[in-house]
Amino acid sequence: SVDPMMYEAQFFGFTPQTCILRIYLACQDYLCEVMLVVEKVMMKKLESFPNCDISPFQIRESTEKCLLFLKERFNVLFCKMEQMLLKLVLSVPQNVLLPKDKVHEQYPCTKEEFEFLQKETEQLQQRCKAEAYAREALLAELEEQKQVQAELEKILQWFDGLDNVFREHGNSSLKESFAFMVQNARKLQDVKNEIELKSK
Amino acid sequence: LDEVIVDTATKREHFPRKILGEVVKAMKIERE
Amino acid sequence: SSSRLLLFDSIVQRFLSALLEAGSYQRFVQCYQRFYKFQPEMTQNIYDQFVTHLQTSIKDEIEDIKQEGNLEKLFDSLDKLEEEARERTGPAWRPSGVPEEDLRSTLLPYYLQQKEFLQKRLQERETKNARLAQVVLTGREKIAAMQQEIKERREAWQALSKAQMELVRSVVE
Repeated sequence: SVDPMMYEAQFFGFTPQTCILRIYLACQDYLCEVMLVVEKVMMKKLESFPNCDISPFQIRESTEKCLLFLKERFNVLFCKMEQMLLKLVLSVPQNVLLPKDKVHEQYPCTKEEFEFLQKETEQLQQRCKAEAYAREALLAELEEQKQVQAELEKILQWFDGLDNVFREHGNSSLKESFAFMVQNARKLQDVKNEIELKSK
Repeated sequence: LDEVIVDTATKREHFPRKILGEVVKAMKIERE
Repeated sequence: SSSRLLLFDSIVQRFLSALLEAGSYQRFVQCYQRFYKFQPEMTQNIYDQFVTHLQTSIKDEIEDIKQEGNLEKLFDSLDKLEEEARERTGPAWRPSGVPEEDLRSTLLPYYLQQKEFLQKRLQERETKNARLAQVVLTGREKIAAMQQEIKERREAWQALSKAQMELVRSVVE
């Protein structure tokens, strides 16, 4: 089972295995490359000794033999290096938390808690909206009250105007002046009746 | 596998911030 | 306890040394037996260059990889994180593999902030609305009082006009 080393990939931005592979391929390439250079130098040297009994094929054979051996050793040694690098250098220790994940330690929360909080927030939003609508309604009513009060004020002023008319003519109030008129009317009636009586 | 690992790790690195940005934006609009 | 960078360098160095130990001059001569017999000094010279070249190439490559992967900086910060986490014995949090689960903690502080903000805003609103409602109630009472006064004055007038009617009627009779 391959350990994907996800957390390390999150930290490094690449998987440690990629890094190791990169080193492996590079080292292996250089090993082959250098061996070819060795072989080429030897071949070149042999060219200047035409009567030498060493054939290029034999040099090639030696190169393959040498490379084979070195590759075997290379793989064994590289395996050890890989384990050490993966274990000691390219791994995030179990007790280490990456900075951006600190939030998970500060705010651990279960699904239920989170949903409960979301619901609470939702309810608060609804209540805020309700209060906002209530505020609109109250302001609208205040506006309406202003108009109604103005109308009622006009009516009351009208009544005041009426009362003032009487006051301007020396009557304290309508009621009184009316009573006074009724009195006068009654007196007139009595006088009239008296007159009628005498005339009979 | 390597690509999938790196891709997942990259998402884990970037998406929370991205989603958070959207959530905060939504909350701001809610506030307004 | 040494830094990761040091470890990295020394592990690579040890690998190289071990590789060159395996590819010793004896081994080299063993492989190139004929050439060695034919040109021993040359063989030594070629071997020395082989070792130097291999070491230099691999070391340069490792440096390139360090640059490319920004390893030096990453190793340093990982050392620091490890230092900071020294007290923590148990395993730290790791992604659960369920994105929405892991996302919750990221969002939680902002939801808490939003909740706090809304609570504060709601309280302000409720207080203001309570005051406003009081003003509205006072306004309603005032209107009721004005309506009552108008009603009384209208009734007074109606009573008068009724009495007036009666008077006129009685006078006419």
